[in-house]
Amino acid sequence: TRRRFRETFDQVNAKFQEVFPRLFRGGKAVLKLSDEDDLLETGIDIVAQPPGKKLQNVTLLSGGEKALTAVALIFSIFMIKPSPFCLLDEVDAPLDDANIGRFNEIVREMSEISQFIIITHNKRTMEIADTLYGVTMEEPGVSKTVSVRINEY
Amino acid sequence: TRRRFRETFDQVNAKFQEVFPRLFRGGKAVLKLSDEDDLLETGIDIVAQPPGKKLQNVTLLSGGEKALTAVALIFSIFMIKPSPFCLLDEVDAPLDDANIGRFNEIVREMSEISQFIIITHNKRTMEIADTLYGVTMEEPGVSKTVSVRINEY
Amino acid sequence: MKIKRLDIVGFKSFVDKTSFEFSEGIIGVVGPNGCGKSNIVDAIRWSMGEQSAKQLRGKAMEDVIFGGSESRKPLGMAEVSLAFSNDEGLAPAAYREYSEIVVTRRLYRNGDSEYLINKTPCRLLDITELFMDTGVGAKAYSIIEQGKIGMVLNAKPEDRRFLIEEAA
Amino acid sequence: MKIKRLDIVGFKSFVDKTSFEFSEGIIGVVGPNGCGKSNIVDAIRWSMGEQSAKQLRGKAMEDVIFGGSESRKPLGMAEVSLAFSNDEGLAPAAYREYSEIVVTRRLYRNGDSEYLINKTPCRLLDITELFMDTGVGAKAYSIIEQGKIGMVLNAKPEDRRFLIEEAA
Ligand SMILES: Nc1ncnc2c1ncn2[C@@H]1O[C@H](COP(=O)(O)OP(=O)(O)OP(=O)(O)O)[C@@H](O)[C@H]1O
Ligand SMILES: Nc1ncnc2c1ncn2[C@@H]1O[C@H](COP(=O)(O)OP(=O)(O)OP(=O)(O)O)[C@@H](O)[C@H]1O
Ligand SMILES: [Mg+2]
Ligand SMILES: [Mg+2]
Repeated sequence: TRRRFRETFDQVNAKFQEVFPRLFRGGKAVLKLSDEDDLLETGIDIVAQPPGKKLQNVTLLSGGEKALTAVALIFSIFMIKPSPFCLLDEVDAPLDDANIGRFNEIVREMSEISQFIIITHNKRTMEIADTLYGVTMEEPGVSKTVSVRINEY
Repeated sequence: TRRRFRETFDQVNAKFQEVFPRLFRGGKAVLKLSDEDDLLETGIDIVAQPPGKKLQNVTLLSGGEKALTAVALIFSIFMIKPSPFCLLDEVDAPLDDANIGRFNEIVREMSEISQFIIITHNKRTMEIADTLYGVTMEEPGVSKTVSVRINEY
Repeated sequence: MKIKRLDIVGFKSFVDKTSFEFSEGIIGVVGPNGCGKSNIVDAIRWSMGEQSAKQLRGKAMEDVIFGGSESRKPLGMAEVSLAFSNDEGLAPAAYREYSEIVVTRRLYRNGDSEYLINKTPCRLLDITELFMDTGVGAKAYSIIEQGKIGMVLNAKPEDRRFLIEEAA
Repeated sequence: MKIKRLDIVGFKSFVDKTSFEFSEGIIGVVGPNGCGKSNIVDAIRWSMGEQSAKQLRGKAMEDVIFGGSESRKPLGMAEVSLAFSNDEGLAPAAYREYSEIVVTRRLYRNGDSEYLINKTPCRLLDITELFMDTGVGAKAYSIIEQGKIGMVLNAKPEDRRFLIEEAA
């Protein structure tokens, strides 16, 4: 399992170095093992540098930059070992319009492999849905749903 | 100070019971001291019930409901003991359009007493600003601002 | 194995039986604050065997049973079913002849639990093993809950390794 | 006492001197992710005497000094000034004859700090006392940082009492 962890880590790391600049339209990021000699206990550090900015502690990144970096990592793992479905609950909340556009583009690509279910309040994100489930509470405390098929396959 | 804590608590509690139904368009909420006999150490419990729903643990509330309940409490404290300014950084992020409308209404009222500085990505919230500061980074890593005066006094 | 359908009744704010078809393509879920969107995510986690009420925003597991509203009485049971399609024959040996595999979980207010696979009673262990074998169990990176995306960057480096471990 | 103006130079992403007029009415701050909006909030907290780098998203206080970009070299000092108007004569006795009170904080990369009130060097204590006396110090409920609104409800009941204590 030590070898499997190392292999998976390297694959995810390679993907992460690809996905981050796609979401940030530039810049670079990499994962680092905090203890290369102890694969059973080592932690994983994230090093991220948005385009044009100097490399600094990830803690100094903005709310939107942190969310987008986390999305880059999650999606990288997903691309290496896809699940049948991926549920994202308001992940786009801290993102501005430009970043939501790039986020949606990658989700579209990944939805060829797996089923994506995205909860959102954002109109731009709603636009990439093929089916929209509207959840309502006309009767207070009682949830109902209405589904709208947008695209036919 | 035990008496001042009790007085402030009671005033804030009365305000909270007023502000919550304004933000939620109904429902009720109240603050409870976890230990009435120990005013120096007691914690403060929040009991909140959105309109039409049954009273349950606040942990079960939705992301938007939790944020709005927290806003109701913060604003209640603010109304009892205003600060010269109030800084809100993307507080409206989890709120839907209807709740943002009521949130903005209360901010407008409170801005008569204190200066409100609101960071937002939301177009509806931008509409209540009298001055808009646009922050940009044309030169990567270097912040610049442009200010637009919307309303004259 | 693809997910076909989710059926919810008596779970949190889904009082009446509600079915979600997992149709082709991207599914968007929308609606006002508090209408029940995140409760759908909780229902999926719960059907996969979630044992921690805290992970479902509750204090006790009983909190997931519909507790009533101003117009409805509380219910005595919560039930969620997750249906998988087995068109590609990828299911574990025991279920190979089924074209559909339905996992059902019930919780009664007295604390009793029931677990079923294709309407046959089974143990929680059978359900978690089925999810493991079909690759659906990797919740850590396939379910990102509301407000939790920030935890990836704020986590201690040691706490982040489970993301790689789940994929390994 | 009303705030009139905030001047930032060398603090985080505000390399060049930037002034914010606190004009009448509601001030909205907008811009894309990472452009510097929350850094303005950090600058205000820092000018009020914030001693914890972690509260400003840094590891060490040196992190607030502009660290460079692809087009600019790092700077050696960060400086933030907060100007109050004293038109209503509400300032503490020592400053009563001033129409404006300006609090300035500087940090040099070698770790040296300077604090000034109306360009006169003073101690950090004088600044925090001034903020206390003018009622500006109540940060707990007058500054809500990004992502922090959730903490009000998720906090333990004992951790919530400081909100009332600050107002009492
Ligand atoms: N056992 C239960 N019985 C009845 N109602 C419940 C139960 N558990 C949770 N709820 C209700 O469900 C609502 C929360 O739903 P949910 O979190 O799904 O909202 P949401 O659509 O995600 O909203 P948001 O957009 O604010 O995130 C709360 O109002 C809560 O009171
Ligand atoms: N000492 C420093 N030197 C240079 N740049 C810095 C420094 N400290 C922080 N930054 C940069 O400031 C940016 C963050 O700015 P800020 O948090 O204000 O963004 P924001 O406008 O609030 O964005 P969002 O909408 O995503 O919340 C980061 O990209 C970070 O790299
Ligand atoms: Mg939700
Ligand atoms: Mg920010």
